[in-house]
Amino acid sequence: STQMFVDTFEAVSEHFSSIFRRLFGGGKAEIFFEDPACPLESGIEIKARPPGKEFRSITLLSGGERTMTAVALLFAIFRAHPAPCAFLDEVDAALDEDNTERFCLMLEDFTAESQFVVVTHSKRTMEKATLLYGVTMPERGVSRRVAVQLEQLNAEGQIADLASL
Amino acid sequence: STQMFVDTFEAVSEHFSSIFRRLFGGGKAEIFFEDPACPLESGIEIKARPPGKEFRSITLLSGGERTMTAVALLFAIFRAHPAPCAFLDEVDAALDEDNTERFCLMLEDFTAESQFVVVTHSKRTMEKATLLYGVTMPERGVSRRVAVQLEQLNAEGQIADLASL
Amino acid sequence: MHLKRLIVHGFKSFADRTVFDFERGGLTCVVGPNGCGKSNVFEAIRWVLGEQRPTSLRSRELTDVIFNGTVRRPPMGLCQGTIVFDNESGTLQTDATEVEVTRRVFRSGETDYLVNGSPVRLKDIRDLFAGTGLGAGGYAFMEQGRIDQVLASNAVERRRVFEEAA
Amino acid sequence: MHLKRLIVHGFKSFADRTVFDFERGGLTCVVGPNGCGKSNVFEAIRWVLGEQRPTSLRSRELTDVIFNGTVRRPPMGLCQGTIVFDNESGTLQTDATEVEVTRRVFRSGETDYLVNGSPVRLKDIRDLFAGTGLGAGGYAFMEQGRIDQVLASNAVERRRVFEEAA
Ligand SMILES: Nc1ncnc2c1ncn2[C@@H]1O[C@H](COP(=O)(O)OP(=O)(O)OP(=O)(O)O)[C@@H](O)[C@H]1O
Ligand SMILES: Nc1ncnc2c1ncn2[C@@H]1O[C@H](COP(=O)(O)OP(=O)(O)OP(=O)(O)O)[C@@H](O)[C@H]1O
Ligand SMILES: [Mg+2]
Ligand SMILES: [Mg+2]
Repeated sequence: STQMFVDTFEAVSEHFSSIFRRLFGGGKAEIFFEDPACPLESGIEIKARPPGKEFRSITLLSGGERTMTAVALLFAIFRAHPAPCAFLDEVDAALDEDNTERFCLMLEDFTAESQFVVVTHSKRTMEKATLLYGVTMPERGVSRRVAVQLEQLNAEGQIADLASL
Repeated sequence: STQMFVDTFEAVSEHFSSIFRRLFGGGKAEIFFEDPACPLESGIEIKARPPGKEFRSITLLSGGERTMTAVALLFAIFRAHPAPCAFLDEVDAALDEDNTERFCLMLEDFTAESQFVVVTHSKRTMEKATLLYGVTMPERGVSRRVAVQLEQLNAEGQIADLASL
Repeated sequence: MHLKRLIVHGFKSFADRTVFDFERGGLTCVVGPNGCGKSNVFEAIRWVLGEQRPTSLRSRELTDVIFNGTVRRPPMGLCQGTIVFDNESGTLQTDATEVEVTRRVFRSGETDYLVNGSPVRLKDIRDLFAGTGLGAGGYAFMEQGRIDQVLASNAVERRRVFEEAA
Repeated sequence: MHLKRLIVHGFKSFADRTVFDFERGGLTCVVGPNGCGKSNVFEAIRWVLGEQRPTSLRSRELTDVIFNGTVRRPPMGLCQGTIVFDNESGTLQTDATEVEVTRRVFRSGETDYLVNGSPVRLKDIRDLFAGTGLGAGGYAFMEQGRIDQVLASNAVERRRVFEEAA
């Protein structure tokens, strides 16, 4: 069981490094045990450097870079140990358009193995959806679900004509 | 000096209630001392209800509602005790388009009394700027400042042609 | 196995019985203005699957999730959620090829669980979803604003995040 | 009083001397891709005005803010920032109508402050900006991701946030 934990960790570590490179279009990142001799008690260290930059503490990463690194780790866990369905609530909030695009492309790949349900305000993420649900409040304080077509969303990803739904 | 603290608090409390109503287009919110008898030690309570909704714990508010409520409190402090300049880093990250619009309109008003410098990824906020600075990295890892015209930004608020700057 | 359907009735802002059908595979996006109920949908799923900590549902008590009224509607006395899974792949610890999980909570605080119509205990729900990442606090759920905690600021905390996953 | 100009040289990703001119009043927006230096600009301002806690600058030690190189450029030995304020309104605790604040830090950790060319202590910087909301940790600065903490989850913590402001 220690072995199983170490094996899972190894798998996650490997996926993390390659998923990071894919999300950032380069660079390098790894996770490892602070004390490899005691995997069951040791803390876990993360090193990450976006392309063209030097290794420095991950605390110095920008908001968007932290999100991308965290997403790489989360998806590494998904790859090592797939969940049948996954639920992500506004994970793309801090991402600019280019990072959102890379995030979405990777999300598309992962949907081959698992079902993903994602809450987002980003039009670019919505464009990748195979199914779109709108949640609105035509009566104040009471939620209602509506099915939405991509064409009903305006340039900013908002449901352009709520009254028509 | 206790009196000064209480007076400032009263002013902030008053501004908070009206700024909240303005940001939400209605509803009601207030801040008050848990124990009005001991203002110097008492904790501070916040009650807020967006329009059409009932009063409930502010922990139940949505991400965007929390941001709008926090912004109302921050701006109430600015109104009671103006700072000559203020620096806001991506406070609009969780806001949808309508809330972003109301936030920006209020920001415009406050710029009459103070200078505001705001980091944002939102095109709508950028459209309200009187001065736009871009920060990019043409050489990886080295920041460079560029002056940006609104016309140079694409539909998603990104600098459309970095090479031209 | 995959998620087929979610039905919520009386959960937070979902005063009316609301059904979400999901497709096998693919990417489903949930969109809409601030404060309209998107995160409530995800919390409903976690709640049905056995989430017991009110703070994880942005609440102080478990009964806070029952629709508690608007200016035009009175509070409700009951909150109910149902999730239907396709279990053809046998991922869930049961022989059933379709698994329907239901949870209810009343104003009294009394809560009950049903699987395919039969009353079960919270423990049975947890055993059913063990190893899928879908249990309460599982790695299949990334709550709003929490992505940053995946890079928890100290090595020991990071390990805790990791152990939950592995 | 208002901010006129910021000059950074060697602060974090600003390896080259970079000048930002600000207009009296109005709204200045700082835009650009992730990781390009926008938050670094705000941190530079807080640092010049006396921010002493490395964690508030996303760092472990104060020397972490010195540009420490890329694959193509070596690390620098010195980090310098200058802010120029217009003080016609007399808001700052000084007779000068224009106030130029400079801070430098060396690899050794040695740091110094200058106001209008004269060396001063950190305490003098703090006194100069007292009551303006602009000192380190002041309410005029809202850092990335921190807006939520304004609604701090418990009443006592909320008070602390408030006291800093008032
Ligand atoms: N028990 C309840 N009864 C009725 N309404 C509730 C209850 N609990 C929470 N709510 C309401 O649900 C709303 C929050 O919904 P939710 O968090 O799902 O919004 P959201 O769509 O995720 O928005 P955002 O985009 O801002 O994150 C709040 O306005 C809150 O008042
Ligand atoms: N001492 C240093 N020397 C060189 N680069 C540094 C140093 N400290 C931090 N950096 C770099 O600065 C970058 C972070 O910049 P910053 O936080 O300003 O980005 P940002 O524009 O705010 O992005 P976002 O939109 O994602 O918030 C990181 O990539 C980091 O590697
Ligand atoms: Mg939400
Ligand atoms: Mg930033």
